Amino acid sequence: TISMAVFDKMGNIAVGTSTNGATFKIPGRVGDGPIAGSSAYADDEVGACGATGDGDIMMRFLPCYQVVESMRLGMEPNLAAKDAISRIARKFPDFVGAVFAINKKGVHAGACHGWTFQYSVRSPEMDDVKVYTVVP
Amino acid sequence: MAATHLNSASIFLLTFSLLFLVMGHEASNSGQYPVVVSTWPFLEAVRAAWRVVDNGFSAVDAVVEGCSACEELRCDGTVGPGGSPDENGETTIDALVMDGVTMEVGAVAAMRYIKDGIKAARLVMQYTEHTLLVGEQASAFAISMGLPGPTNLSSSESMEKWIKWKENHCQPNFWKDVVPVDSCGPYHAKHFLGSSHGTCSKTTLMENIKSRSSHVGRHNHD
Repeated sequence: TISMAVFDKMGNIAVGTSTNGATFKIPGRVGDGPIAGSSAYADDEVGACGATGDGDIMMRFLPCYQVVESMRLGMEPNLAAKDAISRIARKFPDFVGAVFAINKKGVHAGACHGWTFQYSVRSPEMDDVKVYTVVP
Repeated sequence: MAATHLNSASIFLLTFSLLFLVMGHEASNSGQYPVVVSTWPFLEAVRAAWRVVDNGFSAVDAVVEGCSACEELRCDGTVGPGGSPDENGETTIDALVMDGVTMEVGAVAAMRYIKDGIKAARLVMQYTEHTLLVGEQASAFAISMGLPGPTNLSSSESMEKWIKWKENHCQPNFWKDVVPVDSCGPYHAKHFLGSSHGTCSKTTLMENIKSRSSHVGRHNHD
């Protein structure tokens, strides 16, 4: 799954997700890819979030909505990301998933559970894309 | 009189510098844009989005371009056609786009025969008042709005993977509490002898959690 957030030059934010879902799923099964608030969410007053993982579980918790709303309440991205993931892990200790969070000041962070996660960033001060690794 | 003049001049100067400060802050703020962030090291997708947004296009255009790049390149196999076959060997696409300014959303789910997932999602956002279209109706919508299709979204790799899975008695799979347990379907509900009270289902629950974690992972997820 790719989940992407973009701030354009005006500071407007958009997010998007695309996936072909779980392998050997029961036909008709849909994960959290197309669910706003789970795989991705954005509010240009606050920031944005992208997620990946076990969609059957994650869509029950809407981690990206949680991340953005936590940032709205003042949480820094890394705390908001960790908090959203920990809420899921508390109920499903074996779940696999990750989020990245970015606020409108451009501060970003990631959090994950059940696997090591990487996210990529490109911003004006970089010459090329930079990859960040997040461990559970 | 002179004092008043002095007063108003200093107030004017103060206001002007404050304004400048705020503007300056804004200016330095806007220095940190644009920004592209993506799950996983999908470098080409981020570069594709960056080219669009760095040339002054909108955040929505950049997201669609970036995710489309992964749909074409297939990235790690979990995006776009040719990956993640279902139990029938078919690949379908889920996609979403959200505008963080207007809070508008467009999405497609379990979309068949159409490879351009996020472009279809954007069409839903732009030309309907809905949020999510699913299945073959989403495919029909996408074709009617000009996207190419119908196309077979399977690939030789996904078919090969699927055939091996069938030969391995359809294991692992996403069924629970059904029989047969260790072969392909059709499946029927497993009827417990005696009660359906907590204890029996408790152990099955634990089994389910353990079995679930065995096949969701880095190459099998959303």
